[in-house]
Amino acid sequence: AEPSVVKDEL
Amino acid sequence: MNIFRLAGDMTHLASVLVLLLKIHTIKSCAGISLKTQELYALVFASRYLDIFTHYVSFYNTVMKLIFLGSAFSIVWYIRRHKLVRRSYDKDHDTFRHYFIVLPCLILALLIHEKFTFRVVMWTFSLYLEAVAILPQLVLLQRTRNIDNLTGQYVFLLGAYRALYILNWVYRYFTEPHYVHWITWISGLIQTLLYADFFYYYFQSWKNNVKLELPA
Repeated sequence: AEPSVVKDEL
Repeated sequence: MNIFRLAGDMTHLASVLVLLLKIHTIKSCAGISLKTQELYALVFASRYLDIFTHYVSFYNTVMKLIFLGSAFSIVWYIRRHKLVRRSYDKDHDTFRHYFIVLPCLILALLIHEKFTFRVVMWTFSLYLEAVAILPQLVLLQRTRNIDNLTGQYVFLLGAYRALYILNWVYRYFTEPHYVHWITWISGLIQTLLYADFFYYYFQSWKNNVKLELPA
């Protein structure tokens, strides 16, 4: 699963 | 997307445009740290490794391409363009890359959310972005004459980070399970690095005098 990183931010 | 995040991204975009305007139109990079620009190129290269494999939105992909493209073209301009490189203040831009890159890499290998190549590189990019402005701030302090565009460039970069913090505060209260310690702490450190600059920026603005940082 994806780690809980802020992947939708730049 | 909330208003703080959008305003932050737009401020970031504006900072890049101001710098490109200075470099492309005036053909000058006086007062701009090549070291900081190279670190930003490394930041985006290591953070956006998944740009073509992990789709978030059209907006995100376009912005990532803009930040990657602008970062590398700015570095190219300062190193290779025959007019621009002449204005580069090499003697004062002496910060060593590895003093910054190596600790960030070690920290990312030690403190991360998951030990995979992509996540470690992503974490490394966060730590690196937090301190990438340091060579630029040191150069500003050594430069007696900070021109308007350079001052605005650094101010916009700092404003972008401050708006991202407001974005995180907003998201914390509006989204469930929204906790990102690594992002928040490195983002907070990054913003605090601008505190001193902000102080003198507003002083010069209020008193209507030229921006100058004390040695």
